[in-house]
Amino acid sequence: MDFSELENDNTGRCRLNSPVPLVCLKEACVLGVDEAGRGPVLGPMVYAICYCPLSHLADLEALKVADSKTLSESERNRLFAKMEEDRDFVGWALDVLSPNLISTSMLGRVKYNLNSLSHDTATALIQYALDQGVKVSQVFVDTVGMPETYQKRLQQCFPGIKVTVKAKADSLYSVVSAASICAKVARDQAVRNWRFVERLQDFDADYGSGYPNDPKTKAWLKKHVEPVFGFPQFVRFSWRTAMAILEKEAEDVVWEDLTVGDQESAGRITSYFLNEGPRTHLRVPHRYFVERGLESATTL
Amino acid sequence: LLPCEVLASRPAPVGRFFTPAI
Amino acid sequence: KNLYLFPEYLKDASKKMKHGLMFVKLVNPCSGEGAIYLFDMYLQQLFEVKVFKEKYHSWFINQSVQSGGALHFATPVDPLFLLLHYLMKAGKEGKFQPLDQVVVDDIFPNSILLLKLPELEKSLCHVTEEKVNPEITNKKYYKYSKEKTLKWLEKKVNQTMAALKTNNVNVSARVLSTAFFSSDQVASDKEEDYIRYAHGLISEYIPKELSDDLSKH
Repeated sequence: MDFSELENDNTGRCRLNSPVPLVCLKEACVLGVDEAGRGPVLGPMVYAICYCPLSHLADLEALKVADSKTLSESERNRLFAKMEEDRDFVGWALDVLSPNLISTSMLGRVKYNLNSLSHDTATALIQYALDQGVKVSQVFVDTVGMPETYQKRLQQCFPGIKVTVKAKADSLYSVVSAASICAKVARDQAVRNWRFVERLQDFDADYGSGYPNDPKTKAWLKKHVEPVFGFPQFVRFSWRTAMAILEKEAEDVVWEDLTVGDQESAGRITSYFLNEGPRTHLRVPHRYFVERGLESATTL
Repeated sequence: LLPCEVLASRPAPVGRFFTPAI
Repeated sequence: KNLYLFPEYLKDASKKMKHGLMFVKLVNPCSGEGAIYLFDMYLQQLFEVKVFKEKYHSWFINQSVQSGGALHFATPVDPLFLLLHYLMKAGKEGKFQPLDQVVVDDIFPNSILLLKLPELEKSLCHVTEEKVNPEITNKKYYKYSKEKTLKWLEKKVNQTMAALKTNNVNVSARVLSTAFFSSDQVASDKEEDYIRYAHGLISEYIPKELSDDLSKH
């Protein structure tokens, strides 16, 4: 997989895809969706689709693709290489969602939670396949949230396609297993080749599994927290583990929208017009200065 | 100028996290 | 750490002269309280210091973070505004006095530095009646003149209005709908807005009683 785009800029999202096999443009295809890296506090999350014609489903199954979680990294890489060899009937595409994108989505003023981000990414990948001319007739998805709600939503987006959302779909349907392998292989490679934009001091590359309950990962987070800037962008700031460390180790930061409704020491502007009892009023400066946030300097 | 207030005045490794651009 | 924004030419002042740039506390002629001013002793110019201050800001200054986010500006100010404060006070005595007796301030002793500005003496005729004592080698005596001051301030207001227009500063007191007003009325309303706004800005530099007189004028 060519990750040069992600290596240049790992702050957003990045799409990778295989060429679309010719047979997929002619015959009805089955498409599987899965993800990798949902739980870790470090690194990107990857969504992947994998598709092949119904007539070649048995060939895909013959590759002995299984739930990627049960395979070792080397087994996954081997299987992915085999899929690549069989690219005349198997196609794939994936979206790499950077930890920075996950954090800014979840922590934005308008909240964009992880489930919505996941649903939208999966929908976009299915649409991508359709836009490339793949004759998708069936879609199988490993569930994120309630399977019934998710299935209904996806079915509404793709009315001409039979959509099945099921828990543990990666162990039930070989296209989902194949997508699972693509996603995991991609995440492993993205994490292995991660380019830290920050020039970190005393950088330790051994961060454990990246999962929040891994003591090694927790120790790595505590070691690499900077009191003003927090963590490197490899870390998902929106994860509770990360936020807890920031609350304890980092400097407090105040934003204007957190203090809406606060009264300033000079009082609300209406107090100059309403009878609010005896009070020493400061002279209100001319609006030219008020509008620009300017006042006379009285101390150095 | 930051759009928030860091409630401290102290050394900070600005150069390690930010690259200035004009 | 504090951040200051100065005109480029002020760089010379500190290089070419010891104590070329001096921050001093002088009287704010509007409030009567102290405010920070900057003397360029090299070019012999006075600057007022304004602060941009909004809540919830910090600075990155080199390799440090500084809470507060204040930015200080130095901009030229007409020293006659400050002198006016003392002239008006002395004028209540009804006598002609030399400047060095007028500009005496125990609270802001650095006010005497105003007398070092050479251009100031030339502009005194805008706000005072002047007498010369031939017996004491042409020593000059001054008395505050309200009529002259109002005429001078009127010019200031006109200059300010011109500057507001040039700089497209929004001076409207209200949102106008051109659907309901004739263009003549819109134009005259706008002119009134400019006068009101400019008067308000000039009032930031003069005592309230003078501002009220200027408004009537």
